[in-house]
Parts: sequence; structure tokens; C-alpha cells
Amino acid sequence: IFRQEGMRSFYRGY
Amino acid sequence: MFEARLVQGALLKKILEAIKDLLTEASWDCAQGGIQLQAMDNSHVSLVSLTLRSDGFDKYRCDRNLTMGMNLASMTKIMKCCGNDEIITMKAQDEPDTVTFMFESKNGDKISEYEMKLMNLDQDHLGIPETDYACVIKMPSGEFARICRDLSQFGESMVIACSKNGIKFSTSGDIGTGNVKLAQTSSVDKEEEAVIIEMQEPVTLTFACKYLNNFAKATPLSPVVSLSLSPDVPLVVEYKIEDIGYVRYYLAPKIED
Repeated sequence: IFRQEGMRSFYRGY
Repeated sequence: MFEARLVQGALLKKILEAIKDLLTEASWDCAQGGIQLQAMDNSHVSLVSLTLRSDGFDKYRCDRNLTMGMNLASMTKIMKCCGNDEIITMKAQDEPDTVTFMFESKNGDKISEYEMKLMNLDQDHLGIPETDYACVIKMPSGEFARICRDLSQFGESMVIACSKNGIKFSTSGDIGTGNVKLAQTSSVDKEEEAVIIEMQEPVTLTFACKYLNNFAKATPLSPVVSLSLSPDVPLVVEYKIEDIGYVRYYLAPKIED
């Protein structure tokens, strides 16, 4: 079972 | 006024093929330095970053920065009207509601023009810091596409393990397991056929095959693909686009609950 992290959890928005 | 002319119009067609299945719509940010596009897929698990430098175009003019929100399915319909050997010019006014695509035959005796309505897209941009990756793999893009295609028959996710000995792609599913090992090329006649590993430390990460297969749609853009991996950060899959720029895909690794 996997959980996939969204991009926002890695890179901050600007 | 914005105008960008690309004699190799087929490049723009290939770029669109490389992003249209991942993104439904995207903003094309045009500035003096060139065109940039950054967008996440609907699930926000992957990110596409496209850069086309102005000096890679045969003619480029951008008086004011502008953002053109485009529906990529609509753009695909228009690009299908462009022959592979035709010259593409994109044109827009300052603060545009529409963009015009002009296609010229090589000898100039046929000119087609298509005007497309633009959209207001409220897209957030992500800042991606410069990262030193634990492993950077350069390999033939066709080989990468084939591995993604072959292994995705077995399971939904693929493990990429990179060490100094080589790279191992593996998957498992209901019918069984599969893996492909690639050794680093010892001597190369053609650089684009080589497998080259730059490794600081070994890395093993798991990714969804569905997205990797989508990224592989950029294969016609470049004979070489580079994969950059580090523990716990997104994989970067990069295809250089001749002398004009690159398309990069970022994909979050799967994390066990």
C-alpha cells in the first residue's frame, strides 16, 4: 500500500 | 506584440505530444528570454517544466511579458493541421484574448492561419531549488521508453535502483515479476547510445509506471534522457530539445504508509 505525495509537499509555491 | 517563428515546426508538434496527455491546460509564459511553461497534472503528483529559449527560435519578439492560458486539447487540434515540414509562427497582441498559429510550407506557397481563444488559468507556480542529486543517469531515450512500457505490463509501480554497477528497473504484480538491468557503458562509439551514471550514493526509489509512460512520450524530442534521483525528493526526467531548451518532468516518489 502506497501513499503518493503531491508536488506541493516538495516545492513551495510562489 | 509577441511573435515567435520556428522553422522546425515539427518540434512544437512533438513538444505538444509530450505534454498533452499529462496536462489538460497550461499557461505559456512569454518573455524576452523565451517561453516557459510550468504545470502540474490534475492529481498534482507530477510537474512539467518546459523552457524554450528565444535564441532557439528563428525569429523572436516579445515586447511585453505575457501569459497565454491554453487548452492543450484545442492546441492539439490546431497542431494536427500543421505539416511536419512546415514553419510555425505564434503571434499574439499585448494582453491577448487569442493566439494565432501560422503554418507556412517550406516554399512559401501555402499559408494556414488558426486563431485560438485563450483562457484565464489560475495556476500556481512552484519554485524548484537547485538540487545535487545522488544519482544522475543518462541513457538512450528509446531504451527508457521501452523499459517503462515493458515493465508497466506487470505492475502499477516501478522500482529504480541505481548503484555504481548499474541501474535496475523492477516491478511486480499479479502475474509475476520483471526486471531490467543496465550496466554503465564502458566504451562508447556514439554518446547518445551510452548509459552513463554519475553517482554520489546509491539510491532506490519507487514510482508510478503510469506517469513514467507519460513522460516517455517526449522520446521523439531527444535521443538521450537523463534521470536524476535523490532519496525522498521527486525524480527529474529531462529531455533536451535540440538547441532551444528542454522539457523536464518531476515525479513524486511513492512513500510507504
